[in-house]
Amino acid sequence: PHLRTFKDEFQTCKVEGAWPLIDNQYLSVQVTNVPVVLGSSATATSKITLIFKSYQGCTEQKVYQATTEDLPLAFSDGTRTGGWQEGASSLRILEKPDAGQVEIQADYIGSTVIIRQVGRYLTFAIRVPEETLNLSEESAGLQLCLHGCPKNELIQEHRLSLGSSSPLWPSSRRAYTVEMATEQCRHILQVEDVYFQSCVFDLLTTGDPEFSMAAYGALEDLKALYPSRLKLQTVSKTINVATGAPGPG
Amino acid sequence: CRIQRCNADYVAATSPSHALPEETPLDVDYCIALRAYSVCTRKTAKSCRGDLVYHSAVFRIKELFTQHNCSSDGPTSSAKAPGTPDPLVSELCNYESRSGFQKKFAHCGLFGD
Repeated sequence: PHLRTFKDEFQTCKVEGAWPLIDNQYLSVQVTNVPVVLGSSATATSKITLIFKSYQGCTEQKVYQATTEDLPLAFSDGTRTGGWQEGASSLRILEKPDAGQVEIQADYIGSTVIIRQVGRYLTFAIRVPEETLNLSEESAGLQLCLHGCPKNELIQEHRLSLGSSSPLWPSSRRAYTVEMATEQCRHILQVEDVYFQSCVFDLLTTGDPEFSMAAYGALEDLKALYPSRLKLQTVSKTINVATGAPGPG
Repeated sequence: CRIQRCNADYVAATSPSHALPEETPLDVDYCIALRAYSVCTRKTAKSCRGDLVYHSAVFRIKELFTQHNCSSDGPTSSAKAPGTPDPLVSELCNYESRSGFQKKFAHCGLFGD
């Protein structure tokens, strides 16, 4: 999947299996990623587990788990709120008007999570106060949101050679050409930035048109959670996805 | 430092005038008041550093938790209409009001394949 870290690094990773995104004294988030196409190293998220840890006076521990089969509007214990204040809970699951989308607000730690189902897979977005993270602490263990993916899990290929042949999308199995994918992503995303590149990558890798909505959803989540970060989304060295050459930016 | 306010709230919550004339405050109610007292002191911890009244209150609260066999986890308010939160707890449980609006936030996202 594509990862935007707390430090605004943008990566595409393999990370097959279960991996921790966040693990601190307030919250643990773990995802499970599975291969999307036989023979490709690309994976997508099939399960997300969040553990909101007990916070004295505000909430008891609550677990939320979403899978590709089930995006529940409740915690694992069946409740939709945490804490003891009826009607004014500081941890709650909000029903969103769009189907296939859940928002969890944890007011006591100033955090909001949005989980979406796009096609057969899940997306995750979170806004947290910087002071609840140990941004500079190197020994905080494996947390993809904090440190990014390990080097051996990174996929750099899509940024370097989208136009050339690649083991990620063997031409014999391609449902999309680069031009077709580029065209479809242009319809959905207005700016040719990293989200746009991700959209093209996803279409080429999966051949699934629904996947073009993953990048769109991620951008919508960013707008909703952190509008001031939008200005950082446009990378200065935009790659021309049709030719693989650096763009004028 | 607003420790006197915490003390006053605790005394008010546990005073006999709160109960019916012949009624003895229930342990469960007492534990609720004690937890609220503890929350209140924690909220003032920064501004009360070095204040003797504050430190003696913190010490006393620990003793009272043990004496009355109260768990530190549990409700901190009672006898309220649903949807009427304790303002003290509300503040504690709302990061933005507790920490001010100048805090910096970070974003993480995972999507696609």
